[in-house]
Amino acid sequence: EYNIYNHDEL
Amino acid sequence: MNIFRLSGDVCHLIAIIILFLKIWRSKSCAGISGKSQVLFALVFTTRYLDLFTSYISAYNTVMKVVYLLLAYSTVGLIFFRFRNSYDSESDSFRVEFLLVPVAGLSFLENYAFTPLEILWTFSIYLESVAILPQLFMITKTGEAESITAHYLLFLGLYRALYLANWLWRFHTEGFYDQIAVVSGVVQTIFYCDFFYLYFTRVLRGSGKMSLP
Repeated sequence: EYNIYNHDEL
Repeated sequence: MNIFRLSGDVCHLIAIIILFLKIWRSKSCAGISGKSQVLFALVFTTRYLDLFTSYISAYNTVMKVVYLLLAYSTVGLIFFRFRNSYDSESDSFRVEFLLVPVAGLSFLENYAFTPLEILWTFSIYLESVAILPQLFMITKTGEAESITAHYLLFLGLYRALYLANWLWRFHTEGFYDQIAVVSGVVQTIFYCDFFYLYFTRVLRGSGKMSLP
């Protein structure tokens, strides 16, 4: 499940 | 990482570089909204605080630093080095009408009520409206140099490509970042009118893009 808090996008 | 996101980041970088070089080489920021550039610098500042808290990849870190450096350099050119060419008369958009709602919404609608997360949310909402002072200035002056139009084209393309990236990530990994997607759609919609003008006028080689 993608952890929404570590925003990996710029 | 996927091709949509990578090309989106490349478009974003191209846009920022086009603008910086335009101001630097023409030694003038005529027709450029300083307010939009300040808002973009604020977007990057509030979004990239995680530079100090989490490491994602060398690419991610390098791009964030490059965006921040170019954004603040551009603001510096507009408000300091070439401030006598800054057309503050035409750059009259009331940014408080953007900042207050965006700040309020980021406290109401976010993923977590933590400082970093609220600042990230603020930056996402702010980015979707940050170009409005620039678009407003162009409608007010009634024209834009074609280099400014190219800048706006790449800036608009970047988030449109991110929409494709989010579709792709939803389809391949079930990723869905609602705040970013909804804001990205709003942001891209603001460019639609400009895209139409760009492809019907600027590409006709009329040099300047004059609005109807």
